[in-house]
Amino acid sequence: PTRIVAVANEKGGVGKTAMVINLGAALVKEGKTVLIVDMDPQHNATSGLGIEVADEMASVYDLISDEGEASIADALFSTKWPGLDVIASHPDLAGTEVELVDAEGREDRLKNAIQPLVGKYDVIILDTPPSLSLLTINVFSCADEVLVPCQTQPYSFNALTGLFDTIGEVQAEINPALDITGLIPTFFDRRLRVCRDILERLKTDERYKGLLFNTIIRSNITIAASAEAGKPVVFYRTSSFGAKDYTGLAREFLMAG
Amino acid sequence: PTRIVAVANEKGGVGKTAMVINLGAALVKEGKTVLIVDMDPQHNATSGLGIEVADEMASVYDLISDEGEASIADALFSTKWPGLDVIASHPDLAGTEVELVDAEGREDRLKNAIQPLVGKYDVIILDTPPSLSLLTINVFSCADEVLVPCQTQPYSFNALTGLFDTIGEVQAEINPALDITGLIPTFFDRRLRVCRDILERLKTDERYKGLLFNTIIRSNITIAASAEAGKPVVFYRTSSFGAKDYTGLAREFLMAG
Ligand SMILES: Nc1ncnc2c1ncn2[C@@H]1O[C@H](COP(=O)(O)OP(=O)(O)OP(=O)(O)O)[C@@H](O)[C@H]1O
Ligand SMILES: Nc1ncnc2c1ncn2[C@@H]1O[C@H](COP(=O)(O)OP(=O)(O)OP(=O)(O)O)[C@@H](O)[C@H]1O
Ligand SMILES: [Mg+2]
Ligand SMILES: [Mg+2]
Repeated sequence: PTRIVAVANEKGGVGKTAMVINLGAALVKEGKTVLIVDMDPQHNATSGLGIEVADEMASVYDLISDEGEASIADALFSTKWPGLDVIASHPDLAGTEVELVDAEGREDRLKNAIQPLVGKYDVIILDTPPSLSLLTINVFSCADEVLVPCQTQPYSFNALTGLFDTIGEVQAEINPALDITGLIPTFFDRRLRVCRDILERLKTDERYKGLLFNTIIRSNITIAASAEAGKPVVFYRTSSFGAKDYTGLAREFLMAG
Repeated sequence: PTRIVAVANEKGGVGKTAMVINLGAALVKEGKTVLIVDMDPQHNATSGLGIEVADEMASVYDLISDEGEASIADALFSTKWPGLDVIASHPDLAGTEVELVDAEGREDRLKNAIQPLVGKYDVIILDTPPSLSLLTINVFSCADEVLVPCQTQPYSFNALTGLFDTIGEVQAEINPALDITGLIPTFFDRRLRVCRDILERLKTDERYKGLLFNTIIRSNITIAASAEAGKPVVFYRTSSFGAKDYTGLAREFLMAG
């Protein structure tokens, strides 16, 4: 069966897109087939995988909005790495919150749109924007699991409360099957007291300690350089810490399934 | 006259809140009076200045929503540092996009709300969430100037196009006086090729080079540590790179006025 996984945290810049791209690619290296759905209007997961976002191209916007014309096949792009496909995003996606405010089943648009693809991939990974708005709710409505990257910095730790509240509301009202599979520390640098402090808080806080993955994503310049190269780090430089950390995450994710 | 300055970039985690807090504090050290308005529902500028966000407290949400009851005096908090005040944010702010979708003058709510305070401070600095939604449009409607922190990473550089487009639309339709005062590179580490590459692109790109400030905010662990301590870096450790960079930014900002 296909595992449908959201990657979310309202805090900006915590490594959501990096996790979507690099976990996706690492799973492909482990022999899985992966579809990435980019639900962030900033479309960094789309461009980060080498797919150029043009004004007129088909995207997930077409699949969830009332004005959309394209089919799922139009919005589905293959990447250079066999087994790794993407449903592209587009800046127009930013208008959905207002466009769908009175629409029927506004939360379930994405779930209905990607239904035909469930079963065709081992894993579907959904990127989210840094907010808890309708786009993120759509993602939570169709996902079975959530992975939460938590930058080892105070603002990111503080953002977990709001995220867990929102997930609780979604479980109660829209998708009871939604489950938080894990919390993954990111941007960890063991030389920095701030990072060690936040990691310690994650390990001891009653709300989070049971969800904490063993894998820690370290702060790593190769991850940033790979994003500039438009390649996942496991295909960019396999010997780097970034590639090692994301390979470890892929394996722990598969064990947790 | 009061300078009203928005700090904005749709990309998450580029140092918007760090700039609001640290520029604000550095201006106070230069003898100015500063009001910070926190328009991000994540309320990091509010908590980052040591003000605890509680469920029932008054906030900017009360000032811009139809359901709000509090007055501006209720939502205005002084910080430990004389001359530095804050209009607090609150998680309820996240609901404004939907609540105000059909409301009269939805873009001008903040402008009208803070009108009584214009003239009472030398500078008013507005923090924004990582999106180009109604909250950010409200900020652009009441500001005269925009400072754009640009993390020296590819996704942040790519986000400038969308931001400049949105600012252009606001200038055409809502606030012709709005002006981009400057672009400030953040998280700069001269050892990293990615950072040097992006800085070079900022310096040579026709759209941005004329707006680029001389001040560069370096990647600096003291800035992160000061955020954990709930203090601006210029009051946390004056000898740090972070304090030096933000003091330089305050002086360049005052010269550009
Ligand atoms: N472990 C890491 N080490 C170093 N740099 C990283 C790491 N993970 C991501 N980055 C870089 O840091 C920046 C922020 O990461 P990213 O854009 O993935 O975060 P995000 O949570 O998706 O941001 P947003 O909230 O804007 O969607 C990017 O430039 C990315 O390349
Ligand atoms: N120059 C810097 N060097 C090191 N750390 C920094 C620097 N500036 C900010 N930080 C830290 O990096 C993280 C991201 O910065 P910040 O939260 O200010 O960005 P933001 O753009 O406001 O994010 P959001 O998009 O979520 O509002 C924070 O934990 C902050 O303390
Ligand atoms: Mg992202
Ligand atoms: Mg912020």
